[in-house]
Amino acid sequence: MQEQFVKSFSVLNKSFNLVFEELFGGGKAEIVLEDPEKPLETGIGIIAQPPGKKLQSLSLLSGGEKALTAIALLFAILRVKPTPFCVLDEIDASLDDANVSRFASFLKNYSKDTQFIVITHRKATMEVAETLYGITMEDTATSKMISVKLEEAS
Amino acid sequence: MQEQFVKSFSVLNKSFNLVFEELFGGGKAEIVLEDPEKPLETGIGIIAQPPGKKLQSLSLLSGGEKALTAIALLFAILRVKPTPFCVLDEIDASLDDANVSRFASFLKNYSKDTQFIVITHRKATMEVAETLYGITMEDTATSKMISVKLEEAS
Amino acid sequence: MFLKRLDLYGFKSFANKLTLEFFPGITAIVGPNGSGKSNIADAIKWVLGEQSVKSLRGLKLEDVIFAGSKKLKPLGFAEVSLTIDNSDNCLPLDYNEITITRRVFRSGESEFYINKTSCRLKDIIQLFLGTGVGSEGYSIIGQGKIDEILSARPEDRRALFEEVA
Amino acid sequence: MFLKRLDLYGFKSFANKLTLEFFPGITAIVGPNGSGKSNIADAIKWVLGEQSVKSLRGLKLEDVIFAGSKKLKPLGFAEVSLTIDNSDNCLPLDYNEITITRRVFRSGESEFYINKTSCRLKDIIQLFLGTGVGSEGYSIIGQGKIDEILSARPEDRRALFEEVA
Ligand SMILES: Nc1ncnc2c1ncn2[C@@H]1O[C@H](COP(=O)(O)OP(=O)(O)OP(=O)(O)O)[C@@H](O)[C@H]1O
Ligand SMILES: Nc1ncnc2c1ncn2[C@@H]1O[C@H](COP(=O)(O)OP(=O)(O)OP(=O)(O)O)[C@@H](O)[C@H]1O
Ligand SMILES: [Mg+2]
Ligand SMILES: [Mg+2]
Repeated sequence: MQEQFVKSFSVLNKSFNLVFEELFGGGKAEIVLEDPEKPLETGIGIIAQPPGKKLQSLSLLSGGEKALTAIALLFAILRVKPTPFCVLDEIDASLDDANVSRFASFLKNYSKDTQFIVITHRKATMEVAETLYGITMEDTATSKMISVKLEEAS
Repeated sequence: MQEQFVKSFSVLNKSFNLVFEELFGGGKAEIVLEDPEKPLETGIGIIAQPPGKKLQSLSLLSGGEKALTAIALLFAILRVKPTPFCVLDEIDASLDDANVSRFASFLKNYSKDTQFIVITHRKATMEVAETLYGITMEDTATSKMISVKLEEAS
Repeated sequence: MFLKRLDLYGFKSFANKLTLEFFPGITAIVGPNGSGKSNIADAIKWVLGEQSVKSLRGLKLEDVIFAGSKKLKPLGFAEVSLTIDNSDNCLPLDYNEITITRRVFRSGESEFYINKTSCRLKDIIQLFLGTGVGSEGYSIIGQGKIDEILSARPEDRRALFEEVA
Repeated sequence: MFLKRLDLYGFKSFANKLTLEFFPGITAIVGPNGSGKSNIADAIKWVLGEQSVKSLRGLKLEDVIFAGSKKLKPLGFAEVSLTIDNSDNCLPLDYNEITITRRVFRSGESEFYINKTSCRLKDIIQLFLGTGVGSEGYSIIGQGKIDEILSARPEDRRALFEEVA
C-alpha cells in the first residue's frame, strides 16, 4: 500500500519533470514528499525552475509561469492516470502567445486519450478544437448557442 | 465627521452607478452601508446588476463581469478622489474584446487627471498608451527593456 | 467512456432548453463575458453530483434555477442531463449509453435518474468513483482555479495525489 | 504630482541597471510571461514603503535581491529609486523634484533616502499620507488582485472606503 503510493508518486514525479521541460522549453520541476519517512501522511511540495533561472519559491514565479507550471502538473497527472474527459475553464488566460501555442499543441496530443471541453477566449486554443460552440446572451438575458466560424470567434 | 463620511459615501455611490452604466452599457450598481445607523463602523456591501439581468449575488456574476464591476468601482473612486498615479497589473485579463475596448477608452479619459502605468497583454489597452515599453528576459535570465512597435507588441 | 450530450433546461442562465453534443477530441466553447460558458461547466459539475453550492458560485441551492430577467419570469426548476458513451464499460453499469439526470425544484426537492430510473445522489457519485471524475478529482478545472493546484498547502494536495497514485 | 523616472538595480530580475521614464498620460508595459513586468510594479510598491514581504510575492526580505541565474552570480543588494515631479506641491516638501531611494542588503540592513538625504522608512510613508498612494490605497492594483475589491468581506472594505471618503 505504502509501496504502491511511493512507486506511483515517483512515476508522477518523472512525468511532471518531463512535461514541464516540454512546456517551458527546458528547466526542471519536481514533486516531493516533505517527509519521506511518512509517505502516506506527509504533505507534498512542488518545486519549479524555469530554464536558465535560479531555483526560487513558487511564489516568485510570474502569473503566466505559475499557470504553465500548474498546467504541466495537470498534464503529468493525465499522462499517468488519464481521466475519460476533462473540462477546462479558461486555464490559458494568463499565458502569452508563445505559451498558449505550446499549451494548445499539448492539448491536441493528449486529446487522443482524453476528451477535452475547453472554455477559452484564445485563438490558439480554438484552432485545435474539432468542434466549436459559440454561446451568447439573448436580449431576454438568457443564454443561447450560435454556430461559430473560427475567424470571428476570437 | 460622520456627516462627512455619509456625504462622501453618497457621492461615491452615484459615481459608481454612473461608471457601471457606462462600462456595461446599462444596468445598475450600488455600494450600501450594511447598517445605516452606524455609518462609521458598519460593513460595506456591493450590489451589481448587468443590463437586462435580474439582481443576484455578486458571486453568480461571470469572471469578466466581476472584473468589469471592480474596474467600475476603481474608476468611480478615481473620479471622486483621483490619485496622482495608478499602477494596474493586467486588470484587463478577463475582459472580452468588446469590454476591453470600453475599458481602454475609459482609461484614456481618466488619464487627463491620473497618470497610468498599465501592464497588459491586450492590444486595445496598448493602443491608448502614449508610451510603450517592452520587457524581455535575456538568455542570462535577467530582465531588459526593448523598444516596441505596436504591431509586434501583442 | 466519453461525453455525448449535455441537455440544460432552466439551469442558471439557460431559460430555454439547450442541447450540446460532444465528440471525442477537443470541443471549444467561446463567447462574450457573461454569456453562459462557465455555467455550462457548472452544469456538468452539478449533474455529476457536486454538493457544494459555493463551488457553483451560488449562495443557496436555488441559485442554480433560472431566476428570471427583466423580460422573463423565473422558472420553477432546473434540470441537467448528461449522456455518456459507455461502450468501453468504464462505468460499472451494463449499458452502452448512460444518461444521468439531476433536477431541483424551488421547494428544495431534488430528483436523480440514471437511464430514466429514479435513484439517489450517492448512486450517481458512486458510479464515477475511481475514474478521476468528481469533486476530489482533476477532471473539471473551474475559472481562475488552475493556480489552486500550486497554492494549496502541502497537506491539502494529498487528496489530489491520493486520487492519482 | 506625477512619476518621472524609475531606476532599478539588483531588484528581483533586474541584475543590470534599468531606467524607465514616465510621462503624464498612459504608459503600457508589455512582454512575455516571466520577463519582469510585475517585478516593475513590485519595485514601485517597495520603494514607496511596502513592508509586507508576502505582498511582493516573496517569502523573506532578501527575495527582492537578484538571486543570480544559471549564468550570473547573485547580487549583494537591491536598490530602487523613484523620481517624482512635485511642481504642484502635492507632496509636502519644498522641492519641484523628489527622488526616493530604498536599498536593502543581504544582511537585512536597509537604507532610505529622500533627495539623497538619509531618512527612515516611516518618513517615506509619511510623505504620501492622504494622497491615496501606499498600501491602504488604491493606486497599485497587483496581478490577479482586481477582484479583491469585490470579494473582500464588507468589514474589510472599510479601510479602502475610509481612504476615499
Ligand atoms: N440562476 C440564474 N438565473 C439567471 N441568470 C443566471 C443565474 N445564475 C447565473 N446567471 C447569469 O449567468 C451569467 C454568468 O454566466 P457565466 O459565468 O457562464 O459567463 P461566462 O460566459 O463564463 O463569462 P466570462 O467570459 O466572463 O467568464 C451572469 O451574468 C449571471 O447573471
Ligand atoms: N530575486 C530574484 N532574482 C532573480 N530573478 C527573480 C527574483 N525574483 C523574481 N525573479 C524572476 O522574475 C520572474 C517573474 O517576473 P514577473 O512576475 O515580473 O513576470 P511578468 O513579466 O509579470 O510575467 P507574466 O506576464 O507571466 O505575469 C520569475 O521568473 C522569477 O524567477
Ligand atoms: Mg466564465
Ligand atoms: Mg505579471
